[in-house]
Amino acid sequence: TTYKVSLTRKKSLRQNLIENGKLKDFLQNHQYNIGSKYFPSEA
Amino acid sequence: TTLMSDEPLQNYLDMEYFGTIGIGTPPQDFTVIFDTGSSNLWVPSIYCFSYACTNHHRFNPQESSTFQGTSKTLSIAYGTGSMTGILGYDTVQVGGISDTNQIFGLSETEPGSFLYYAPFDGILGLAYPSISSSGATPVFDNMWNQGLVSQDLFSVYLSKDDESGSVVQFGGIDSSYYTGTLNWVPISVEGYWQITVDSITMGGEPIACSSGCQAIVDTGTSLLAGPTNAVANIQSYIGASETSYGSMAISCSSINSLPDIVFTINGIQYPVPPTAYILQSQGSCSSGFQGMNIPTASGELWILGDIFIRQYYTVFDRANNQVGLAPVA
Repeated sequence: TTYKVSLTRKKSLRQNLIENGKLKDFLQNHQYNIGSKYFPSEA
Repeated sequence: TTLMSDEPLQNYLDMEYFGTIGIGTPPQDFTVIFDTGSSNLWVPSIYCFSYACTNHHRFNPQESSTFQGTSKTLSIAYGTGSMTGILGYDTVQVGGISDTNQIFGLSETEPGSFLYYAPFDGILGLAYPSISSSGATPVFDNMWNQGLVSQDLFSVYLSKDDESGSVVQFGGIDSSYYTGTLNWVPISVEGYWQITVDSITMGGEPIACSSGCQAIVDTGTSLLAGPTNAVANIQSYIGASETSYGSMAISCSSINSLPDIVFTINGIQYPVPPTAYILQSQGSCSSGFQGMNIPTASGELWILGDIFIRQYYTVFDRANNQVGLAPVA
């Protein structure tokens, strides 16, 4: 028994934010460090 | 039980691959990221009144005959705010599997109003249970514990071009998605899907990881991420410069002149061509490398996100704690 889940490729959150004029605000107001996902306690 | 774990939602900023799951009886559908870089399943709930939730599907436990509530709460603090909520049990439909008695988070607050624009509702984590917030059993562990899949592994194929065609396969491997043979790499630390990389070279020259380093294979991160300094070197070598959008712009013509960047893992070379590490969108190009700050004590760490997985069909083997890699077909 093996099961496949199809993934759909869609516009990214970054694209949506750009198109709604919100990306600059997001980047200015949030420290952008994708590494902290892997070090929760440090973050 | 409330257990804070902090993940930044930034990793999901460039995510493009999403799947649909159903939760409850009858199933309520949600669009989720299948994320090998985390271990919890959570979706917005009707108890969430954040701005972000108004634009997403919200789980209503009163409309599910199989829902069981708990007194446990969940808090996953993102760099941009916290997803807080309660934990409950219900049946989760994933690709034809009825994953009964699955624990999941029902969010009451969402990490940041900007999530209003997110193309996904929630996250389905596929990393090890050891990093799961509140000790919640991850979806794939629950599937395996209940004997729902025949092999204790799952595999990921990410299509380069089409909107469709990408697949997460639970309990099996499909050889039509790759060429040659799968090379197996032992997991170095069971938590994330973490492996050891021998070196990273460009045009035959070492550019990072010169004495070996660690890497996490993460479907929940779109780019190739590494230490800020090493990535800054790569950005300058490939001629990328920062834009006001936070991305690194690069001339599209570089695609024809730049060399492969080669990750050597367990003695095998995994070249990533410029067609992969230079992202093209609406006529402009940007670098697929992203610098990240991590605690120095952790040593050099790289994140092999979707850019890498689009090149290499990946098997996440829990039975043998190893990752299988082969060039996509």
